[in-house]
Amino acid sequence: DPHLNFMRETLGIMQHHDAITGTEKEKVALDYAKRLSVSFKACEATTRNVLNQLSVPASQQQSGKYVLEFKNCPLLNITSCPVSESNDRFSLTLYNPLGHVVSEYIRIPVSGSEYKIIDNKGVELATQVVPVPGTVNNIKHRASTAKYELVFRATNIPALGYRSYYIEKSESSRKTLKPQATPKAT
Amino acid sequence: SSVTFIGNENIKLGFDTNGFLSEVTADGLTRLVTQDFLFYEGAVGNNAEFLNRSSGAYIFRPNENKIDFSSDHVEIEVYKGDLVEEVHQKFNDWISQVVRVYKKDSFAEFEWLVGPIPIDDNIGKEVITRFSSDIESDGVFYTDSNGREMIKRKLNHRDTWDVKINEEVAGNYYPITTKIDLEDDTARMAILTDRAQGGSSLKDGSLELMVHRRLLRDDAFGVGEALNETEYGEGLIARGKHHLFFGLSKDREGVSLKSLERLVQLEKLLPTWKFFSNVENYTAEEWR
Repeated sequence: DPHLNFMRETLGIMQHHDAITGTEKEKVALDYAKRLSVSFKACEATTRNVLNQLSVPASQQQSGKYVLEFKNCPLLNITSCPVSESNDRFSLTLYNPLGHVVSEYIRIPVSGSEYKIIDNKGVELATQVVPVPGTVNNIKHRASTAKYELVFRATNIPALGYRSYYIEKSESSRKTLKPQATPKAT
Repeated sequence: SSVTFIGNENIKLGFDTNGFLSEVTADGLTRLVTQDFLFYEGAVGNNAEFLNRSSGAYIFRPNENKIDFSSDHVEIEVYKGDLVEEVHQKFNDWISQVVRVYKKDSFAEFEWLVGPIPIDDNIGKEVITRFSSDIESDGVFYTDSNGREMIKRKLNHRDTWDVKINEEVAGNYYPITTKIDLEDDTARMAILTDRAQGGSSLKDGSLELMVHRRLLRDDAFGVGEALNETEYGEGLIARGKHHLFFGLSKDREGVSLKSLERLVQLEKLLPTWKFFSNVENYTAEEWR
């Protein structure tokens, strides 16, 4: 509840007419952004616990063997995600908040140019890698090592349910394209 | 040296030799559709006079409706694969865009990146993206009301009183929270937004949306500071997406473009939540 309450309180503040329309002072806008960021972080703990309860068999939960850290990447909208950029193997879990089955094209910032994606049934999916545009405002102002975006189509994600994917950098990509620096977590 | 195409069997986009979007083919229709980034110069007024206030956080008021093109030539790079085809466009040092069509979609995605807006010339700027087509919309366009009912708008007109529009741009701007569209008897064009933006249709067949603004004067409505956003030194960069739908305005085998827009709107505004896990120590089999 403390985690959820911080988000509840923040969303209450966000109902103010200045927050809705953007007519607040700049420093207030920064404070709004900070509050939202802290509340998402707080709720991350809740979603992580729930996903582990759903995905790890009850018999294994005590041992903690298969318990995973489910992390949000809040800067995914500007093509930045420390987990996918710096790990050769990572998994992606998609939760569908809608009341119907959806299929969605997914884009993940990555440092290599060749990846293999396996779905929860063990089937290897078609992938495509596209370079991140090299424009001035994109390079200078993003703290990210991602040179590419990995694209795939996630199909039939159940209504109010989830589907997970295992993503692995290919051997050749691992040798030739090591990230130059660790992405900043800010 | 010739038109560059990206697309799939549902929708195809053509880009002219200057790098601008020039045509769209969908539903068997090929029409001239152009897209460009422009900016209005923000009005600098005398805040003591109510009708002469500066453009600011509360009000959008271009200086004598003056509008400038961001570029007359766009550098482009084209990437085509099995899942997505993309054109990366660079309009200038502070505006760029990726236009993409995924293999199974029947709409195009425009991911724009604008900023930091330069102000060395001491002019506040309000940047728009404008899609122009030959659709004969007769001054009528539709804007949404918080994702619910679409509301009919007519240029220089109000339904319940005789209006005299003193500001022909700002006086025709409306809030767009998710969608703006227009159509004639044959064709239809709609744009979905990923956030609330100001928008309008100032000419037949044309839709515009304001994507970013940087202003140097307070508009004296209460905030007490200019919408300049210099906290991080040189102004903010905004990045977002528009989804362009184009096709027949009538039903296609019982399915209308409008119903597709409605479904995509829901899926774009409420996409899947993404959770990443480090599985360096697991093989794919162990992970399963």
